Amino acid sequence: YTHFPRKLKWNTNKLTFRILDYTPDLQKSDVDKAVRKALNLWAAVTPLTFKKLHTGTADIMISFGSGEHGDYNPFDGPNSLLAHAYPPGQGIGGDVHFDEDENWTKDSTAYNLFIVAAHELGHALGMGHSTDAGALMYPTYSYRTGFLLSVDDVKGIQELYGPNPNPTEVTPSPEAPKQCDRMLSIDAVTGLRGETMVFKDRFYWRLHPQMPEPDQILIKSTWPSLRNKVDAAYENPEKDQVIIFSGIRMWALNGYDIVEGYPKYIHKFGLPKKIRKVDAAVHISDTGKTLLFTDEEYWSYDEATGRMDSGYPRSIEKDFPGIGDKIDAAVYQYGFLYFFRDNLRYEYSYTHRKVWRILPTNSIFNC
Amino acid sequence: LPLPADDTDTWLLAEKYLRRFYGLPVGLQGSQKAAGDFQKTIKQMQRFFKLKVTGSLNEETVEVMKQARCGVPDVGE
Repeated sequence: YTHFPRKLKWNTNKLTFRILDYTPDLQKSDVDKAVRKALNLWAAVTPLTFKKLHTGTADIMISFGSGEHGDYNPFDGPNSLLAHAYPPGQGIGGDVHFDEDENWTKDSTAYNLFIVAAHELGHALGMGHSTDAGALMYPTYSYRTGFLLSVDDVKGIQELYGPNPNPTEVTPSPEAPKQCDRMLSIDAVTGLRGETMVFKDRFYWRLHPQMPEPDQILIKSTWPSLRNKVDAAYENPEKDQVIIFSGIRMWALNGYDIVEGYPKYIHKFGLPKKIRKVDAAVHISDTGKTLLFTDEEYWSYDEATGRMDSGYPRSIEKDFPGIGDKIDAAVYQYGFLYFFRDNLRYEYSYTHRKVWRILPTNSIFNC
Repeated sequence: LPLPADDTDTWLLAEKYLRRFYGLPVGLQGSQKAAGDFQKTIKQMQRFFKLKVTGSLNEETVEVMKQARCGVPDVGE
């Protein structure tokens, strides 16, 4: 997190705000609700209170404008710049401006006013931009659900104002995982048309052969309808699809687009109803089989026939000696099966049926 | 030079982005100093977004510059 130079902040905890005008995209009440909800986020973790004024000058004046809108800091039409705000201070200090040329919504179909308002109000209270891709104060827009503030945001705002003396139960999202953390474990890994996607918590990293540095992105900023956590994933190159598992549901992606008709239940594979979660999945293109790992056992699904092979489930430990009895993720690359468990990655030779090497999980990022 | 059209567009997008969010000094482009400033500022932006710090306008950096975002600068006064 960052603050403005000289750590600009309000010298009172009792702040006022006024909504000067409204966007035609939403009902007046929806705008009121979005702003109030956004203010409540920051009030929940600080001693700050916000009183609404209907006339006169408030500390935080909120308005919608297009292009040049009176502060010599023009907006730029649809997309790109969505809104801006000014640090605490007199006059324009603390004011929040939204670009009226955007399409404002209260869902994920366009720019969600509540999310953008919460970010801009962070500035109006003294927060700068954060480098944590999961923080509300990260500069680029991404749609997300649940409690918007991350631990990083809460630390930043409480450095300015202290905690809320009467805290209510809030659960800030954890900070973004670090790719070279020695203790890094992952949730799932899959190929996608030559790229590799590694899932961890609310994020996924996108590794591209030409991009030496992986991109860390919020799952929901790419797929708003997916859950915040992925259990397993695999790519079936023959169908040009990636299957993503979360709980008892699975989604099929074609490229980055979710295939129509999904999500479906994982039991469509022929898994028994008692299976509630797939830990890892991997497609072995040489055999056309997809292995599904659940707890200490695994299943073999024949993609060509669309049926589970007979004689399964089988014991992971027995068939893949040396990798342990449970795994977090699996991927098949260059003739090797890579099993991930906690902070270790097991390079397993499928042809010689034995563990070839044991590497740190974060070695997938060349750490 | 001259740059192909889309390169020019990308360059202008980058110049505008870096000027607005990273305080790239205003000045005549093409001069030695301006090129140094440009590279230094790109590095600053790449460091902020945890991209590979190359100082050059690679695809990944331009992709981030095109994302919808807040109009408050990321660094500086």
